[in-house]
Amino acid sequence: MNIFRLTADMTHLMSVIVLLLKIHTIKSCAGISLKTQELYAIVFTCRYLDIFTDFISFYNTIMKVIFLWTSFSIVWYMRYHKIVRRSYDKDQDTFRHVFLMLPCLVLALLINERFTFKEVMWTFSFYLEAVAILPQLVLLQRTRNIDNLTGQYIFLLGAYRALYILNWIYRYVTEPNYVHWIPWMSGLVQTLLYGDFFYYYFLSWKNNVKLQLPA
Amino acid sequence: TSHGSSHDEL
Repeated sequence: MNIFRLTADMTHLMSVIVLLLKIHTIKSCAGISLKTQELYAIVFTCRYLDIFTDFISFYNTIMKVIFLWTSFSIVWYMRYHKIVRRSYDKDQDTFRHVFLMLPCLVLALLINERFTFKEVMWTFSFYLEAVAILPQLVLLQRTRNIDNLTGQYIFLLGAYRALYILNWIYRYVTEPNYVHWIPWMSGLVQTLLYGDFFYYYFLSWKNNVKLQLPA
Repeated sequence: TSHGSSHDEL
């Protein structure tokens, strides 16, 4: 475990905490895409199929449980909580899951490290995570008023992905035979998708004005 | 194995 990896995981954890804070304290999920949250629940379910079969470390298992538990509870809150669900902007959040999931599944069946069920699901989770933010970015662009917590949530998600790239570089340099093209390439694509958002986030931060994406 | 080492990431 290197410092980049630990910071990445903690940033990921913080993003989830920020989102849950918004849901719990303000009882609002305004500006949050349920489609993206559902895709994340699918991503973690497919990736962590090894949770009961392969023990890596106590840290690893705990974090997997946290990401599974929180992703499903966020979806539950947005769909079923009687107050939170009222703030969900269904008409703006129109992205279709299938358009993202189907190509990712086909790609996972074609390009993987090993053709086994668990391995294909693991690969699929990386391809899907790379594009899972798209419904959220589309919703963000449609939302005129982006509140601070939503902006911070997406910023932390993007930062987590960028830190993972540093972790991969560090591991590639320090560990022999550490080469993993599938997480690298999908991670790179995922991080690039945040580029535009980062640009406007820093601009609003620098000029001390409310974050707003151009239409 | 080098294969397993990618799965130690979250």
